[in-house]
Amino acid sequence: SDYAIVIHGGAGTILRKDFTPEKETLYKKVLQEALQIGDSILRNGGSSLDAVEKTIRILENSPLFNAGKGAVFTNSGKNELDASIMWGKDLNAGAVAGVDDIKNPISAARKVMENSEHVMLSGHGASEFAKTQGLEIVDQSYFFTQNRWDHLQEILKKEKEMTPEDRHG
Amino acid sequence: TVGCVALDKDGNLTAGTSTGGMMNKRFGRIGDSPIIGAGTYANNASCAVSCTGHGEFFIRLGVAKDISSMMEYQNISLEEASNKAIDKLTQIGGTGGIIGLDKNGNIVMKMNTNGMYRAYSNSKGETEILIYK
Repeated sequence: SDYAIVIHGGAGTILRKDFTPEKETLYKKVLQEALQIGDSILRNGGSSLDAVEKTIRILENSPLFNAGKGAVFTNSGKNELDASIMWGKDLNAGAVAGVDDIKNPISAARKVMENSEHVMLSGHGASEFAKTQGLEIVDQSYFFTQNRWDHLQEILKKEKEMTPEDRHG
Repeated sequence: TVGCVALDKDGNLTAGTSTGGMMNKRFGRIGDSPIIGAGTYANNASCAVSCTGHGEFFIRLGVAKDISSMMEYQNISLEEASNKAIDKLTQIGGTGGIIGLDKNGNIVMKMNTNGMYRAYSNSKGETEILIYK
């Protein structure tokens, strides 16, 4: 192929019986939107780096997936996000870990790759770096989604051990 | 977790992964997503890979880099290397999936779970969106 793009929105216990047709349509719509953004960039001669970043931003901005808005909650009721990016041309790479106020962590990962001498920045320092790069910083409440919160409360209430069925990527 | 791999018209591969981590995690736990070589890897000489699943297992196996290394050192296809990586993951009790692209635009979407939200498209006009196994 001249160009190609592949995306994922997590793997886990995804059963047909848990999915109404409406829910399935909702997920496919966001996947389609993300795919189209990346495909469009590549079709017009853009770089794979741009395609990957812009595509992932769409998925991060959707509450359906466990990244960005829609991220799951930690035991203490926070959202902690991680992201990384790597360019195959020169093996350059960037990553952020445990950040809680960067709207699009994938863009922060790219900034780390391009504008720092490091590969991975974490926590508060990563956020400070993101600010210097002009990335959008948001209040923690931006990442709140009711269903993820309810799921955490359910887990905490039952004090149950995590099982493979609870892990969705 | 979400991820994306892409091959552009200049032949450059990129891989990216972003995640909210594991529900109910504590103590600043970090999974494989931000760790280059575990959950994300790209090399124009071989492939681009993004992973999703139980991060501790992907870290221990260095899954993304392992697929690239198998292609380079064993001279096997992305398809074959990905199958071997998922087999290794399954053998130690890990669950999850990977997406990958090689320098020729060959696509893989592998998992050992019931499903994975995934999709692809290419310059041939081929496109597909899938959820279940």
